[in-house]
Amino acid sequence: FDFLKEKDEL
Amino acid sequence: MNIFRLIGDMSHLLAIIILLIKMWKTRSVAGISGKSQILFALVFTTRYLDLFTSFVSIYNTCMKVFFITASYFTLFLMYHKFKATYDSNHDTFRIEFLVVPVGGLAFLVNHEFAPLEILWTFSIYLESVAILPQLFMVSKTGEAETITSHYLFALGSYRALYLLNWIYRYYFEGFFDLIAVVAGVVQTILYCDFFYLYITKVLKGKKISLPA
Repeated sequence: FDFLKEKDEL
Repeated sequence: MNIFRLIGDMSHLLAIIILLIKMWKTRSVAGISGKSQILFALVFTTRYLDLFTSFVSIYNTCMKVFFITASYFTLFLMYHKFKATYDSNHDTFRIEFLVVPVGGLAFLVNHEFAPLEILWTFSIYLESVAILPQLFMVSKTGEAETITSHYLFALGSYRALYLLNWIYRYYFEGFFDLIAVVAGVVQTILYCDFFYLYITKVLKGKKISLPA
């Protein structure tokens, strides 16, 4: 899984 | 960004606007749980701390500012301006029974043991149960105003749409966040019986009246 460090969701 | 997340965010925005309209037009907060609104303000505060440190997009920043501003304005209306109409006798859910366990879980289960990450995890877990005081209040009062039902439907739909957004992102972007998905599933499940009542009753012009 690629845990997106940059939180781009609200 | 994808269509599911966009509609989800719009549904979330709509829910908050419906609530503000209901309060402003009826000049009353009857039937609304102040406890849930406190939890939502806490969710936005702990989740959007990166508002000033990381810029994602104009849209992202504007929505975060609106959500935080609207949630505190809602608290102001509930506990100051329209305080006289706040039904504290029916808004009795002990939110410390939610905040404390969620806080503990955020420390134990997270992606990274760092302050911002733990606060983000706390806000994700808290949001999944933040509606409980409101649903508890509706079950105690035995009914909900139609506009409150629309508020709850929009609010519940937003996270259900986010589940579709995560499925989309998993297949097309290889993105997956187990914590957000599990909490989102729990959150959406909590609305299921309300969704059933809303679709079978409210959409047929009846009011929601739970067996008290």
